[in-house]
Parts: sequence; structure tokens; C-alpha cells
Amino acid sequence: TRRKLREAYDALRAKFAEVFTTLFGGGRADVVLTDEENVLEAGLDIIAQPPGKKLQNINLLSGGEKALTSLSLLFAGFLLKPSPLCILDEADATLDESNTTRFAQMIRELARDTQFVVITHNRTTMEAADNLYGITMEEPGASKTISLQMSEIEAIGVA
Amino acid sequence: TRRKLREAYDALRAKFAEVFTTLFGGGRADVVLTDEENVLEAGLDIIAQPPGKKLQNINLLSGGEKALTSLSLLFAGFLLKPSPLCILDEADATLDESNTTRFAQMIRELARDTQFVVITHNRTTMEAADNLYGITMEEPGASKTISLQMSEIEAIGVA
Amino acid sequence: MKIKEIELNGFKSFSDRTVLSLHDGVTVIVGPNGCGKSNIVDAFRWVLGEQSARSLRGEKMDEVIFQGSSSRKPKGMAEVTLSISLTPPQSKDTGNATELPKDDDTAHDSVVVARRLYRSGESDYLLNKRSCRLKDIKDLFLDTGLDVKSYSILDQGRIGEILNARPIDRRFLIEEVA
Amino acid sequence: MKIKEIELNGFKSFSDRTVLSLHDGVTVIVGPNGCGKSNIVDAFRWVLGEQSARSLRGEKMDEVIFQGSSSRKPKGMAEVTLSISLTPPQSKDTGNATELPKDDDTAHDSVVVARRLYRSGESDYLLNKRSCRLKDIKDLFLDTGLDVKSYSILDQGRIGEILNARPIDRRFLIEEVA
Ligand SMILES: Nc1ncnc2c1ncn2[C@@H]1O[C@H](COP(=O)(O)OP(=O)(O)OP(=O)(O)O)[C@@H](O)[C@H]1O
Ligand SMILES: Nc1ncnc2c1ncn2[C@@H]1O[C@H](COP(=O)(O)OP(=O)(O)OP(=O)(O)O)[C@@H](O)[C@H]1O
Ligand SMILES: [Mg+2]
Ligand SMILES: [Mg+2]
Repeated sequence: TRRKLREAYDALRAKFAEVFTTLFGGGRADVVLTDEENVLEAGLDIIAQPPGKKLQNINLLSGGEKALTSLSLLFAGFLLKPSPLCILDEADATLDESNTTRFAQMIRELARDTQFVVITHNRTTMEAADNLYGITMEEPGASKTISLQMSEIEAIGVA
Repeated sequence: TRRKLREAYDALRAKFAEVFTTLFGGGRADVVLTDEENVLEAGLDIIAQPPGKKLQNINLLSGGEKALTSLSLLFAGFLLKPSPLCILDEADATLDESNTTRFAQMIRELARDTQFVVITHNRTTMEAADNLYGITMEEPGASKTISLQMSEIEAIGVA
Repeated sequence: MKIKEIELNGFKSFSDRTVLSLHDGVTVIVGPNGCGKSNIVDAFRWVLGEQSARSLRGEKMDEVIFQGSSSRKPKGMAEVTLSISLTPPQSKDTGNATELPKDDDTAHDSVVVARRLYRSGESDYLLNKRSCRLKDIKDLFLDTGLDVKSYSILDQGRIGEILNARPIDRRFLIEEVA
Repeated sequence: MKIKEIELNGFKSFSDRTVLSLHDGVTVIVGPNGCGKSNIVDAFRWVLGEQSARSLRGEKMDEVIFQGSSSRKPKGMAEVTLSISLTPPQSKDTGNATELPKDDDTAHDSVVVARRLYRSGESDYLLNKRSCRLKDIKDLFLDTGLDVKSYSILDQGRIGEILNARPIDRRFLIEEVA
């Protein structure tokens, strides 16, 4: 229904702006209907301005900035309508240290109401774990799972 | 000319198989014309089998295995027809520790005849550097370059 | 509702039976390239009803069955089992909750969903060990909110998709929140 | 031939003049997200003659001119300069070597290539500080082997392209080696 979509749109805009600023430690962002009058059919444009920078075409953003912007949008949707489960496969691959730290912090907050399964090669993200599993292939081509402590991660050949 | 292409094809197949096995520490790979008779127009299929695994559709490979397979193919072309310059922008993003080490080793070998410019967030790759530059943005939005020693990388906010 | 555990058996590189227990909070999975981490993500998608082989990096669905390695023979079947505990608030929300087959050794607030695929092409869906249709599984997930939303599973390398998408293809963001 | 250095001035996030000296071997560039590393790759592509704004993540070519930030006003021009030293073997290979404009303070085995773009849309190519056509720059690169081969520059995130490409689109691999 038109009203439900309008409410969802307004909520998403506000939440996205908030999450973006949290993950980037500043800056501003917005998601905007290509036609303000037509919430039933119009597409969505993404506006993103990292802290200290001038607002430009989203394609000029760096690899890490694009990843963090996408995550802000997905997490915003998540906060508005939580799912019991969220799976992230190497979502932090292109993030530097400080962005990874904020990413890991946000995951811990979202994980209060949601079970998160996060695949990573990054130590900072690993440290955010409540439970840590290592996957190994000691026998070629055959995967096995082992429960791990942080102190054991060197042994199984990860970061 | 038909003969030149045929020679290039044979050379590429042999070199790709060799580089793949070096980067993967085993396994085998091949690049094959979709029509053996038609070297002038046929396309190229890529066959890749990491060590210990069964040969399967290349799409089933993992993210890191795909990256390493692509690099094997590109480096093979490079070895056969060197360029004065090679630029790699975060080519190691999805590689684990041991694959990154072999990647960094191969770059050092190729760098005898070629100037390499490698962008990375990965410490192992940084250690392969003859020269290290840090890019910073102390003044928001304005990039600056500084020459670095390995011991200084913590300070500028990288891995 | 909470997921208690997922079990893989003959699914992709998991030749032997493997169980991952999921507790509250953040579960992190690590390991070297090609060891099977993303295959676990594929297992979740598959048991949640994924019908497209392409979404699992395959061309045909039978590619999810363990195809053998230098240390193992191929398997004849792939199976993924999801154990879910349904918390009381759930049953009061869904007055028309899916009628679950009663199983003597399973509490009624606990559900076990399984999917199997045989080399023959035959496939099986089970709810508390009784054969059922894919539709029954999907209805259960809709009731419990476990249906795969677009933002619940973020595949490796696909994080940039939302930015590269055409504006019209991003509508799911407001449609799923509504 | 060797690249001695690249200089960026008003190019993308490099508001002020920046010089990167390139020596033999491996030059590694590091820094936090968004600090300008990939912009340096774009600078190489641009000075080597890239004509497509899309290959530089832009929609219009004027987006390579520093557009300002919270700490800087926008610039009126983008400029990238490449200093190359040509080694003797090169001149014996290319009997018909591009006739370089002679410049009193530059040895004849050293070349400086520059490209400029002004806000007005006017653009300039310079060879040893003398204005020339894009064609002259491209010919020089062909002679010295510095023309951008498909595998010389691997952009961020594009490593998987060769595997996802259609077989027919991978022909460049044998064609460039031939
Ligand atoms: N049906 C199958 N039988 C046996 N092995 C399979 C099957 N399907 C996929 N594999 C193997 O699983 C491996 C890929 O596993 P996966 O994608 O989970 O790796 P990963 O741990 O995510 O690695 P990365 O860190 O590189 O992303 C491939 O080497 C592939 O050959
Ligand atoms: N014309 C311009 N004027 C000012 N800033 C620009 C211009 N073009 C691009 N930028 C800025 O440059 C930044 C991107 O830089 P770049 O892609 O080089 O980052 P990076 O160091 O590669 O980061 P990452 O590690 O995330 O890949 C963006 O924030 C963008 O806003
Ligand atoms: Mg993976
Ligand atoms: Mg970059």
C-alpha cells in the first residue's frame, strides 16, 4: 500500500543516514526516490559523502567506502525489520583497520536480537566473536569443522 | 597470423600450467580453445584443479582460489610478453596467508624485469616491497604521499 | 526463533557429517582459501529453499553433492539439516501457525528441517523427519520470519551489488521494510 | 625503458602537487580507505591515454579534476606527468623511433609526458614540455612498449573478470602474447 511504502521509505532514509554516520565516524548519506511523488514505482538513488569530502557521484568512492556504504544500507534495513539470522561472507574484505573496528562493533550491537554468522580472514572481526569455528581440509578436498579459541587461529592457517 | 596465434596459445597453456602449480603449491590447470581447429576465432575455456581436489566447473572454486587462478593466467601472459610496468590494485584482497606469501614471492621474481606498483592492505605483501609509500589524508579530502619504512606502517592506519 | 544448529552431510566439500552449533550472538567462521566456509553459506541457502543452482555457484543442482577428492570417493546424496527452536512469542503471533507433524522425541517448540538430493535427481524435504513438500518448509519459514530476505545473506564478493544496481532494482529495500 | 616518477597535480583527491618516484623492483602503496591509492592507478591510466571516463570510475572526464573538500577549494585543472628514461637497447630496436622534440635541459634518452584537463573542457598533451597530439603520445608508448596491455593494470575488484568472461572475450590473452 502507498502509505506503508511511504513510511518504510521515510524510516529507511533516517536509519541509513544514522548508520552511515556511525560506520564512517562522520559524513552524511541519504537514499532518495528518483521521483518523490511516486513511491509505488520509482527507483532509489544513493547519495553518500564520507567525512571531510565533497559530495560526488557514488562511483568515485573508494572500494572500502563503497563496501561500508552498502553495509550501512543493509544494516539500516536490518534494524528496521530484523531477521532471526544474518550471514556475512567476507563483508569486511576491503575495509581498513578503523573501519573494520566500527563494522565489528555494529555487528555486536545488531547481534543482540539476531544470530550472526560472519566469515572473515580479519583478526579484528574474529575478536568480535562469541563463538569461533575453524574449517580445515587436512584430508584433501574434505572439509571438517573445529571449535576454536582466539589463541588457536594461527594454527589453522588464517590471517 | 594463424601460426603466431598457435604458438602463443601453446606457450600460454604451458606457462599457465606452470604458474598455477607454483602459486597453488600443486594442482593443475589448463587453458583450452573451445574449438581446437580454429585458433583464429575460437574462445578460451579455463580448467583449474587446486591440489587434492577433483576437477569441477570453475565457478565452484572459492573466492581466493578464483583470484589466484586469474593471477596465474595474467602472470603467465606477463612472463611470455613482459611489460615495463605492472600495476596491481589490491589483487591479494581475498588471499589467505600462505597464498599471499606465494603471490608476494612471484611478484618479486617478476619484478626483476618489470617495475611493479602494488596497492595492498596486507602486511606480507608490504614486506615484499623495495619501496614503500603511504598515502594519507590528514587534511580532509586532500591526498598526500609520504615515503615509509616498514616500521612506520602502524602510524598511518593500515593493516 | 533461534537456529540451534546446522548439519551438513555430503554437501559440497563436506563429505562427512559436520555439525555447527549456533548460539546467541556472533558466530565467526575462519579458515584458509577453499576450505569450505562459503560452502556453509550455500548450505544455509539450500536448506532454506534456494532453487537456483547459479545462486550456489553451480550450473546444475547435483553439483552440491560431494563429488569426491583425492582422499574420498564421491557421495550419492547431499543432505543439510537445520534445527530450530521456536520461542513462545512466535506461536502467539502466528495464530494460523503451520501445523507441525508431532514427533514423540521432539518438543513441539522445536523443529528440524532437512533437505536431501540424490544423484538420481530425486529430492526430499523433511519436517521433523516426516517427508513433506517444499511448500510446507517455505510456509514454516514465512511464519517464523526465517524466509531469506535480500539482506539476510550477503554472499562473498557481492557487497557492491546494491551500489551498482539500477535505481529501480533497489526498490526491494523499501518493499522489504514495509 | 623505466618510469622514473609520476606527478599528480589537481588530479582527483591529489589537490596539491605530489611526486611518486619509481625505482626498480616492487613499489608498494598503502593507506586507509579512501585516502587516494586507487586514484594513483587512475592517474597512470589517464596519462597513458585512457579516453573512457567510466574506466576511471567517473561519468564525465572533468570528474578527474580536484573538486574541493572541507579543507580545500576546487582546482581549475588536473595534470599528471610521467617521467620516463629510455635505455639504449630501445633506440636500436626502433629504427623509426618517434622523433622526440629536442629540449636543451633534457637528455635525449629521457622523456617527460604530461596530460592536462581544464574545467573549460580544454585538454593538453605535452611531450618534453611541448604541446603535441594524443597520437604522438600513443606512438611513443607503442614504440617503448608502455602501451596499456590488458594485463598490465589490474583494477581493484576486477580480478574475477577473466573467469566470469565469456570464452570468446578471453581471446585477448593469446592475441596479446602473439
Ligand atoms: N560438490 C562438491 N564436491 C567436492 N568439493 C566441492 C564441491 N563443491 C565445491 N567444492 C569445493 O569447495 C571449494 C570451495 O569452498 P568454499 O567456497 O567454501 O571456500 P572458502 O572457504 O569460502 O574459501 P575462500 O576463503 O577462498 O573464500 C572448492 O575448492 C570446490 O572445489
Ligand atoms: N575529483 C575529485 N576531487 C576530490 N576528491 C576526489 C575526486 N575524485 C575522487 N575523489 C575522492 O577520492 C576518494 C577515493 O580514493 P581512492 O579510490 O583512491 O581510495 P583508496 O585509497 O583506493 O581506498 P580503498 O582502500 O578503500 O580502495 C573518494 O573518497 C573520492 O571522493
Ligand atoms: Mg569463500
Ligand atoms: Mg582502492
